[in-house]
This record gives sequence, C-alpha cells and structure tokens, in this order.
Amino acid sequence: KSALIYIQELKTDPRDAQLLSCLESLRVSLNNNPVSWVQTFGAEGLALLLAFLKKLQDEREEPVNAGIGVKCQHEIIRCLKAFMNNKHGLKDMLTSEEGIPLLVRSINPKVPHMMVDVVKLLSAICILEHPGNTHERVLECITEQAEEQEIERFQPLLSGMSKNSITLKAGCMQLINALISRVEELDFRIHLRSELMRLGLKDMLKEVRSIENEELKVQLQVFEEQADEDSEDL
Amino acid sequence: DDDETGIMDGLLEALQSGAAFKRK
Repeated sequence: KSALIYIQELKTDPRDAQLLSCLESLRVSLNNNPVSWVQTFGAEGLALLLAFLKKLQDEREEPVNAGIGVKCQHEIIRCLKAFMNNKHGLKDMLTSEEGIPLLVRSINPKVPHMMVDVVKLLSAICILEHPGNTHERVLECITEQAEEQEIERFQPLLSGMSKNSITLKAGCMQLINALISRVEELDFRIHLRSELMRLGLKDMLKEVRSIENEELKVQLQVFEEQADEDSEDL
Repeated sequence: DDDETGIMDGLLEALQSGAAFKRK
C-alpha cells in the first residue's frame, strides 16, 4: 500500500481491531520500505499517529493494561520507532510539538512491555547531538507531567524499576543514564542522582547488583562510574 | 546520507552497549 493510502485510512478514524490491523500493517511498511516511502508518510502521517496515541491515552479502558486500546498504543510506539529510523522521520518527530510529550505520557508502569520500548526511544532521543538540547526537552516533559499528576517526577521510572521485568529495569536505567549523562553542569547531574537515590533508587540498585544480566550490568556500571567521577570532581 | 536507514537502531545499540556513554 502507498503511504497516502495509509494516511487516508487513518483519516477514516478506524477503531479497535480495524485500527490495530492498520497500525500493524503500517509498522511493517515503515520498517521495510525505502526512506522515500517514509518521507511521503511524513509529518502528516506522524500527526495522525500522535493524534491516535493521544486519544487512546485519554480513553478509560478496563482492564487498563490488557485491552485492545493498549495494543494499539503499543503498535503506535512501534510505528514511531520505525518512522524515526531515518533522518527525515527523526527530524519530523523532533519538530512536532506533541511528539516528545506524548512519548513521555506513554510511560506507564502498568504496561511493562510497552514501557520498555518507550523508555528506550526516549533515551535515544536524549543522546542526539543535533539538536543538542533534546535531553532537556525530555526532562521538562517528565517534570511537567509529574506536576500535573502531583507525583514525584521520577516515580514512574522507579515504579518501572520495581517490576519483575529485567528488560524494563535495564530500560529505565538506560533512560536515567541518558538523561543525566547529557547534563553539562556537574551540580545538576549530582542533584538528579541525589533526587533519584532519595526516591528509592539506592535500595533498587542493591537488588540490581545481584541480577545476572549483561544489559542491566552495563547500565549499572555506567551509572556508578559516572556517579564516582562526578563525586571526585565535586 | 538522506536515504540512510538504521539511525534509531544505531542509537539504541550504542545505548545498550554503553558506547553512547563513553566520556570524550
């Protein structure tokens, strides 16, 4: 199917199984077609995906972690990853106003398998060199949304770390590392780590150290080495 | 390159391996 057909299909406002089927097919197309195809899907297609993501997030669904709405949300996340796998899609995502805020909004510890993908995408966005302030945008969204919900800004990430999923623990550590490592000011890096430790990361790290998993060990080592270096510099 | 794909894959690989965090 051409990119324009997908755009037309999304504009008909499909729901539930029809939407899921469309998104699954779109994801395969975004992954397998040339960059020019993704370019044609472009900012207009992205805006439609983000609008659906927002609508699905706003819907109250029971059970919240298993219904078709969550499956659709997760499929949109997978589409966004495929969309961002080239320069044009990445640029469109960074240019859009809603892209990063909606990704942050997708952080949901009640849906661990989706949260893994979300935190990994956000960590990738944080480390982009051009533009160089993406980590600030991500942190700003995390902070604002936490204020709206009247929770600590790192509570969702720490909730993710407390789940049984090792890949989610590693993903959350990866985002924490990406957020902190790109901060230029030593004081602020130390402040962020202190905030996380105070909220419960200190106890979680004790558990994490005992888990035999390469991915998790890499992230733990990054966190601890950088914390030690910053302590010495301070 | 304009037609290059794999940018996100590359970023994720660098993050997972720790290479993205090597200080210059």
